[in-house]
Amino acid sequence: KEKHKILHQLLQNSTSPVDL
Amino acid sequence: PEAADLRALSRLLYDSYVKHFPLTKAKARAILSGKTGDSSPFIIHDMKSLMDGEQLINCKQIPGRDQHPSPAVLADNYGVVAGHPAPGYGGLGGLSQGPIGLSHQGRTEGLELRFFYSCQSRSAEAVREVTEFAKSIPGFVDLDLNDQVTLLKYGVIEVLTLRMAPLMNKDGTLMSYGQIFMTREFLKSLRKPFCQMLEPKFEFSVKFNTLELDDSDLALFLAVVILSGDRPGLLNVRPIERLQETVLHSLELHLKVNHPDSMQLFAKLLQKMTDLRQIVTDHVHLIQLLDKTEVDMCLHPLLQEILKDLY
Repeated sequence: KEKHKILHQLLQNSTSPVDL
Repeated sequence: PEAADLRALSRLLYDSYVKHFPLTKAKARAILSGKTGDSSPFIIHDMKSLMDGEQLINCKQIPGRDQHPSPAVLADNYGVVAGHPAPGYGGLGGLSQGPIGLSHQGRTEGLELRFFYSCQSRSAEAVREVTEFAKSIPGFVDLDLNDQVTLLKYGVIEVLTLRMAPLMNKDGTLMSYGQIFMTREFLKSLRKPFCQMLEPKFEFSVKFNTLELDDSDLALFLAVVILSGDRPGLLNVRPIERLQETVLHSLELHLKVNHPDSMQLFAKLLQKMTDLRQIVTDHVHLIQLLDKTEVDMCLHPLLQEILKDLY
């Protein structure tokens, strides 16, 4: 999970703007 | 009843595609063929025009859309729209910093590098858009979360490559929500290995565009690509294959109705998936080469995640 932290975030947060 | 379900699925995926990828093929082709009235794109064909077009490259807003878009509503081409560098990724300058204070050679080299960083930022944003599209595929979010990650990790660059095709013709590509047209010759004139990055996409796109797919066809095809059950490391393949089978049926039916005179279009389209995998493999190797050879190379954290241990 740590290896793909941002992908996990993108998949789980539908609206929050992930820090890109 | 089954055909009605399949049509409903194609409609749902098309609506999601339009929602998440605002620069559709229809819009891109209108721009490329000069059918948008007086709003023709700014042409970048050399370093000077690249410098002149920096402001446009930097623009994150879709022309003619909401003047105050939310951070989540950004356009969709896999081009050059600078994002905000994430922590640990900045430091080398976004396009907004400008080339001031560099020698002429430094200016153009700096510009090349900044252009590359802009491409990365835009790609990261495009990954987010593809993720949202994937989540809208019925059944996708019910898959094992680790498998969702794997499908995105392996599928997203293929999808981004497909998303580029409508923006390209044999002479160049649209970027920045269609505000810029960058010539193929200019991209080929960049120093190695930057000049090698887009040329295979042009070759693929010119051939792919002869299939004359429209946005509704593409929406289904993107979903098929995402739902590939043979990605390495998948934990539970069967539900993915079942989902893909349904979308494949929907695509086959849709192509028959939408392209009644195009023989074997479904088969021709499926064959493109092999080409796509090769393009992505070569692309990943180029990025890995850049990572090793460029002193100032800094990969976007999201792209690092995707590229790590990928092929």
